[in-house]
Amino acid sequence: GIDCQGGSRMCCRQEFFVDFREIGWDDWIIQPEGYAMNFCTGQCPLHVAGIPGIAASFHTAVLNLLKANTATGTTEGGSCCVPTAQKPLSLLYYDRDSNIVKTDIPDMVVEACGCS
Amino acid sequence: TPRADNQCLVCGEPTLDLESQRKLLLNLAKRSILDKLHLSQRPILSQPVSRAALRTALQHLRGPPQGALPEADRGQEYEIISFAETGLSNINQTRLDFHFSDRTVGGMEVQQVRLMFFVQLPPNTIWTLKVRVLVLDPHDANFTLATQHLLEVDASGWHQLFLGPEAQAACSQGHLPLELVSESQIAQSSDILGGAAHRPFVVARVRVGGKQRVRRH
Repeated sequence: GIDCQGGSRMCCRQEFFVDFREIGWDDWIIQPEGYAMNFCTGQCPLHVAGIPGIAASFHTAVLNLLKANTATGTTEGGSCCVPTAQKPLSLLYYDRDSNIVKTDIPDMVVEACGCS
Repeated sequence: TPRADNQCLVCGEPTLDLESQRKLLLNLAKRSILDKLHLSQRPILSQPVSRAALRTALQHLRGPPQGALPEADRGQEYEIISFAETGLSNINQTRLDFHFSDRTVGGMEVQQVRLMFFVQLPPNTIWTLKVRVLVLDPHDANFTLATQHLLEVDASGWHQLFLGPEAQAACSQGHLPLELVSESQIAQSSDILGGAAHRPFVVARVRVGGKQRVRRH
């Protein structure tokens, strides 16, 4: 995946960390200390459509750009910037009755993004 | 990423300033976690949980504390088998001696002792047998009774009898003397001796006390 940096307008993964202490949730969530709610943002022009994440190479993009340009009118859209790799979030927390509960929530942390 | 006209690329809404965007994302994160935990709101703790309880729960969760050896490493467990040597016996009383060399049980913790024996009985009979565990009386070097077990054997074949701590102590000292007393005429205690293929034996499960390592015998 491509991590968002600087002024890149291409589809990338934007890191966003939620600190449980900052939002006042550290009293009932024991572990971890926060949640990496990364998300995907950016454009998926035609010439990178269908090239999810790290598989995209500069050479491929350029070739595709040539093909796309020769196609009549390049229109944006039709391809979205979506997660291509995710991992679960393991939580250890107190429930209402002060029991300690451990839960693994699947697909909660975005690891990589790409164009669908 | 704002477009030239300051509208969101994806939804076309006007873009948010950073602080508003941050609030939106934090709320989104809260909602996402609560939904996945099937909670309508965050739990309100009615009574605080002690740190000790929390530490215990975390230890359970993570398994043995770092650095603690797993059970097997804390001391290897062995089973040591000793076949009976026959001592004095008469019609209804038989003496069995089981020996363990210092080299095998020295420095070991005997955790369990089983007597395994074979009997051949006529069908539909019940043979009552008393198994006595003897100990050496330090004063007069005679054997005295430490404990006894009453058995009712109702079938031919191999049988086992778990012996108590007295027998474990005797094994750890290297010598376990037993006395079998037949309580009925069905069979004689000496029948238990069987042939070479059916000689009684004792299985002592021991754990190396960490002082020395002994290979399995």
